[in-house]
Amino acid sequence: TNKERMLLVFTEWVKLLQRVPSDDVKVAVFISQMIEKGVLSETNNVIEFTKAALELSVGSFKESDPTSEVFTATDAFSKLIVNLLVLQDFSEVDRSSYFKLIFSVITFVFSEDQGKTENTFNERPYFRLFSSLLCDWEDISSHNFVKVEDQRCRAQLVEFNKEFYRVIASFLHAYQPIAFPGFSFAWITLISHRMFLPKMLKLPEKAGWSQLVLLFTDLLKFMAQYTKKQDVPDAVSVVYKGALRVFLAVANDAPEFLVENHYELLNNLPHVYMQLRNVVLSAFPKHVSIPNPYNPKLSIDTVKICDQPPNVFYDPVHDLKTLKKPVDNYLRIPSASLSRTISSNVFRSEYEKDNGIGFDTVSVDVKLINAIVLHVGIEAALEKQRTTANAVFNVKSSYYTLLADLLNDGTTEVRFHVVQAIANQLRYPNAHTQWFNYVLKNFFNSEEWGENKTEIQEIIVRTLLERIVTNKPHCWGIIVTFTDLLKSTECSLMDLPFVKDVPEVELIIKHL
Amino acid sequence: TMPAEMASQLESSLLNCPDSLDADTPHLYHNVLSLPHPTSIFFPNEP
Amino acid sequence: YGLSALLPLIRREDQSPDYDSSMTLGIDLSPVLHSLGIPNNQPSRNRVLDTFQSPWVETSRSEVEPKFFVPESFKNIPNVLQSGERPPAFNSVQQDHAKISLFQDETLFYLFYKHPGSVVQELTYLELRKRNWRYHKTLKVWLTKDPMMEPVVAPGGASERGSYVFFDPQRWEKCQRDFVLFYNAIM
Repeated sequence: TNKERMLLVFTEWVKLLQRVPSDDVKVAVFISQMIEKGVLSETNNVIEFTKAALELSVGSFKESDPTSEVFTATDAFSKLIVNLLVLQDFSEVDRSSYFKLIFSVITFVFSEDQGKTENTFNERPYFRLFSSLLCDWEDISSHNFVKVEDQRCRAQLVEFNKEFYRVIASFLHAYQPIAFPGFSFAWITLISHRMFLPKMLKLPEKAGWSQLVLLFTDLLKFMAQYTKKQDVPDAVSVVYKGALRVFLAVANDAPEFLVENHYELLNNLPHVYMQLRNVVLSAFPKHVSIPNPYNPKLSIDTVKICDQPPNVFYDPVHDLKTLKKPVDNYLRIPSASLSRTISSNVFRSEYEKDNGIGFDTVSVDVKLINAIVLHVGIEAALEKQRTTANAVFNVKSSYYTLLADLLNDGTTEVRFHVVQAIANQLRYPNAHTQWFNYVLKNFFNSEEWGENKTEIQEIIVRTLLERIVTNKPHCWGIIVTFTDLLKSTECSLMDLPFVKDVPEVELIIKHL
Repeated sequence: TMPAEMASQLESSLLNCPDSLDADTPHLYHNVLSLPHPTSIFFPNEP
Repeated sequence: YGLSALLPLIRREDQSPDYDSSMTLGIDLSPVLHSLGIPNNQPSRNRVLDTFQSPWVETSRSEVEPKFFVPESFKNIPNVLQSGERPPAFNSVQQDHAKISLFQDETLFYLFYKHPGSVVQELTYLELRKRNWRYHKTLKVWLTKDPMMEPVVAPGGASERGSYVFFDPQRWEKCQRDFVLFYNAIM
């Protein structure tokens, strides 16, 4: 049968690779003959061959003695794919479509295998295939494909390179844990693979960032969905540990990724993961020197780097939905009616369950609130650069009053999420941290809340405190803001009724 | 709550979790530097 | 939404039922960072993702090969060790002895540890012995006498105490140690 003939060709390929080095001319000759003889002449043949080769590789893994080389066929298949991408003439079909076709077939076989074997599904040969693909591609692509002699081909491959990773990223999104829980641990290992993650982080013009955010979001959503407050399933707890370690590695190597994507990442980070939230928010760009936040003489307004607004990769304005116009109009010319429109449209249409500290459901659109707060902060920092600091460090500025109105008109729940969103911007010294520090301090001391003052103060103290009582890291902006409140002559934290009511908290604050 | 089937697949994935050996660079062709030779049992027997 | 919501986190007695504290309050990250190769809670100069073995310590049992590039000028160098066009091979203890003596100590150690059960392991053993290194059977490391110190032989003559230079294959360096050497332990 056709399938048998293809398996024969693939087996010959496997044997060849064991006998000669992969850059031997015989390897190229083999590929050339495969093409000449029409083994892969049509789409159907490509599909059938891919299916056969993968099924044989997976089968051979399952049947091999576990102490021997179990991935021989899988590794050979990986090398075949890379050779096909490099050596073929792509004048009629483009490389990207060809690659996607192969990957689609792999996905089909994978998904069938998963469906058939369910709990006995073994992710390892599929993991190995993707891992080896990444390694083999790295080998051929290093130094701008210098190993490829044909200059025209080389130029095409250089052009194609980022597409290679983007295709893999898009398929990884399809393989996410919620879709294929039996592949979860392999998946997390793949998104953090040494030949994938650093590459995606460093693609020119941040070309890999959107997809990385999507993949991290897939991970966070999975964890969010299945992290119960009590009784976290062991496997989910292991997932969390792995995720934490990956985020720490990213914070070390590419903190700017976390800095610029904090908004999107936090939108999907379960509230209960307080330490992980701090890991994301305490990232700061390399080469930025951070003054000691515990220095009692520190004044945020004298920190020079607070002139710089942080980069924000994804503009939250895209998430403002119907409130974009009202918000932007309000910032230009504040009005009570615009403010009312904004305040009344931050609610969800139905309750959603949430894992919060102290709450189980959410009736406000938290993502929308986060978007509003960050957008206002971005605009305030821009305004400061365009005009003067006084334009925004001013309790009468529209930037300030928009947020103040949200608190004034909002329910307790709204107030909480607005303050949380503000706290999310108290990060390393930058223009946003400085402005939101100003906002929060003024909110704390303001007399405009009337009988709601105590509640708002308590929410502010709770929000800051919860980010300090965790194990490190702690955000610079949170420490500085909390210190400012502690030093405040206008209001002593220790005298506040809600602090006195909770002796444990009183003790902590006294200690701080 | 995680459906039982999903939980069991997740567990199975945990059990089969790929390790650093699975993620290592593939080398199908091994260039033999020298022939096999019976060496002392005290020598290390793994590279 | 107030402070009392934090009580289950901070109150010791209440800690177990309500929240998984390893995720809320979190843990001391120093050992985790250490396992990643990030020392002292400071950002490391090394890019740890480039050699990342696995998200979990438990599955990071071995190093993984990072990306690297071998320039063409490093490959296919003709007539290395007078071997003509083909790359040098060590297939005969008698014939290839001479080539082995051209290598530095570190190269010999590399070949010894890298190619178990082979002619080259045997050849490097013989050559290192010629250079007054001795192989310790249980420690599985090579050592030689520190020339600055004479060892003291124990009464009975089964061992001596002295200063030796060891080659540590894990750290890939020579290091000096005081040591009690049993003669039947070396070869």
